[in-house]
Amino acid sequence: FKEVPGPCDPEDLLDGVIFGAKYLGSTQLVSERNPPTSVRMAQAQEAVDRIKAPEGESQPMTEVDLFVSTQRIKVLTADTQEAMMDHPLQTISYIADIGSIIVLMARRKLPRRTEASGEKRLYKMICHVFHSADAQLIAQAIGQAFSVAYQHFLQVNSIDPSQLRLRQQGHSPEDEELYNGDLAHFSKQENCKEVCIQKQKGEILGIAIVESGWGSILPTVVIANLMHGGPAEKSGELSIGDRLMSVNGTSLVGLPLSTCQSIIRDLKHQTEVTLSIVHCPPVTTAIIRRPDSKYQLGFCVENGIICSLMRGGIAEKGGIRVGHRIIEINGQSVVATPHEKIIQILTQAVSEVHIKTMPASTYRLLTGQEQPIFL
Amino acid sequence: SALTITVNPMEKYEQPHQAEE
Repeated sequence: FKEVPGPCDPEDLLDGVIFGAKYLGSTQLVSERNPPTSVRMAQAQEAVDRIKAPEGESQPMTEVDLFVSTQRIKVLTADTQEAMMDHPLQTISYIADIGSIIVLMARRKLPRRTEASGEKRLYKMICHVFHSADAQLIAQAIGQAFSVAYQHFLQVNSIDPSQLRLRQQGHSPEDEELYNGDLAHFSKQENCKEVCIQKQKGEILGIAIVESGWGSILPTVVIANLMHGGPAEKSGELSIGDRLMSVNGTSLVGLPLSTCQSIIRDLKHQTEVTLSIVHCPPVTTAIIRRPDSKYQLGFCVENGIICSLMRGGIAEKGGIRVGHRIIEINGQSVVATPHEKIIQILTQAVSEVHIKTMPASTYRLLTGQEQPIFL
Repeated sequence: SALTITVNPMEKYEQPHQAEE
């Protein structure tokens, strides 16, 4: 077990290691058996929200010792060393850490009578919330205990780990549900609105438009720039990133950019233009779930711009679009990063990869590399 | 600060009787 990385000596984890922490409380959640990471994150956050005292109120907490071994995790009172909780390690679903908070998720099966036939078995999760300045270290030690126990299990059962590489990471990407921030965004009525713009006959609206990019869930044009002092800007109702659904009742959804441009140009002689828009931020976030670097990301990048996308790949499922420039990877700006470095970051990125993008043409317009063609 | 999740790989192998009742 010497190979298993982590803060502890793997041999020590066989006997058990103790960490001091403050116990804040426990709560229960109902969960499916192997939820995707995004669901686990929401569960952990929910547990913390339920337990943490509101800002300004004092947080009740008890000094405890966390006993971590490859067999079990126990919560002992610091003074009497009495076991408050004792969970076999295989019932620990996952450990989450956020800042100085640790959330331990242990499973309990729901009684059979609560299960409807044909439905997924649901589990009751007992969520214990702790505070410690060493939260990350403790979480890493528990993660290490998971790995040591798992290696031991594979050895005992003569399972070749190389055959399990993909399974042990949790979900296979093929099973992953589609993540698309757009879908949630577009389905909210408050993001959709009708904008009425008054203008002089012969005057242009003063908007520049670009394609939303292949892979976008709503194939329609995006406002890339607003002409200073133009009717669109003066209305104060439009911003860069907004999707144009229709103009004066003519749908733009699914039409080529050039067709959309000529439809908007034809409005020149109108004095009132009604735009149906979905308000969107100029930057979109894609979340790619990649359990292992063995999985292809499923897109090609040239000079920071996504130039092709593999149909059905994890990138497409995560909301990556062709023609977009990568702005950030996992919170780190890459706008001034050389191509080779971006490739290196992407090649090594695993687990949940958060990528912020914007249409490359919008980026060029915003950075003054290209002059907008106002319509 | 970032929320980090470490999933127990043994979760997949847990037998129903092992879940705490």
